[in-house]
Amino acid sequence: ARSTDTFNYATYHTLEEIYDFLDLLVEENPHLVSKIQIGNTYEGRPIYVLKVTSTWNTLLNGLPMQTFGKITQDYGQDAAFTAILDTMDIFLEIVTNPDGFAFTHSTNRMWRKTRSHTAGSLCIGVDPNRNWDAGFGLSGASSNPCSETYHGKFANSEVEVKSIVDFVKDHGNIKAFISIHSYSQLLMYPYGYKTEPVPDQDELDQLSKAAVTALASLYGTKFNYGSIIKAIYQASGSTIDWTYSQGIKYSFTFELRDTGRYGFLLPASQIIPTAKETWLALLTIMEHTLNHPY
Amino acid sequence: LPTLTLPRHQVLRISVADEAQVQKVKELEDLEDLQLDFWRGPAHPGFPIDVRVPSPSHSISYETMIEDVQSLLEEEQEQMFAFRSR
Repeated sequence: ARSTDTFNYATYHTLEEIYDFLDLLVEENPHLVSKIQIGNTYEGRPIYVLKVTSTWNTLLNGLPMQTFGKITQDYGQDAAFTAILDTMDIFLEIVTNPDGFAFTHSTNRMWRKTRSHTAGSLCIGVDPNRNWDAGFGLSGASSNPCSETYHGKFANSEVEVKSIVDFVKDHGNIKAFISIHSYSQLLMYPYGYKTEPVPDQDELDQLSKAAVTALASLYGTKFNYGSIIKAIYQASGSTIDWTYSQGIKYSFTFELRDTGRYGFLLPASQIIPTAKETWLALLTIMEHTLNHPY
Repeated sequence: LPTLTLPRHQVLRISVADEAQVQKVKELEDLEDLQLDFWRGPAHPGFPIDVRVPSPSHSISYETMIEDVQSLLEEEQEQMFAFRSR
């Protein structure tokens, strides 16, 4: 595409096309958007985070690209969003597992792990959402390298995870962290590895309710919400259990469309509606973060 | 990819009635040679399990969510190439 206007948001893209899109976005909005490389993958691909300039901090991880256009369009137009951006930086990491993503295009569309090799095993890859240093290795992950939920040899063993850990720690002032997955139509908060409620349970539950209500207002898409361990199942070493342990109160993880009819094979025709409804939930969380400094 | 000579893959939704069946499905999950790809793993009764399987299995009740994964993949690929060639 020659511009983000002619980029086709209603189809799936290769890693190269997505990375070209990042450069287009930066080129078109030099005053608002810049690109940061936070590391290299196991196979040597760059890992990028986009920074949308302001002065406070939210980290959005794995956001659908159609939302980018919205961000640059709405700044200055939408009062609520402009207020957020005037106070907070937004960091966006679209491709959190570039090696795995490239592999889904070249060889196995169903691949979900990283592509790292495990000594002593023929099986490849670690579940990047079981590799974080929060309840690492406890039940709710597998110690079998051939399993889809293999947690890896040690916490942060995956460079794709360590790059984000270092970025979050170096920054040191992130106030909300949102990790986005598919599928099941869920909005979840910590914990995944234990049943004990988080200290901020009531506030996170109320905010989740408001966010899923906003999301449903567009197309009626129904999301459930709750802690990871209650809403879905026990999962140890998950992303937001770690970010919460770092003091990032507003730590959430989404499972977007659908509820299983297509599952991981969501038709491209649903990309834009999914992004539009998710944006309303993200806006709700960002506004709450803005209005409740801590 | 089509180059693999695979039986038709399907995605099945398993409805487990009780904890015993959850454990049964968990045992299945550990049998690597069955090549079961759990999209939504076994958790607790009432929580639907989605699994991509090379072929249907046993008498645990299930419904087929995706008849033919390969045709969906091809449709998706065609859509991408069509856009790119346009």
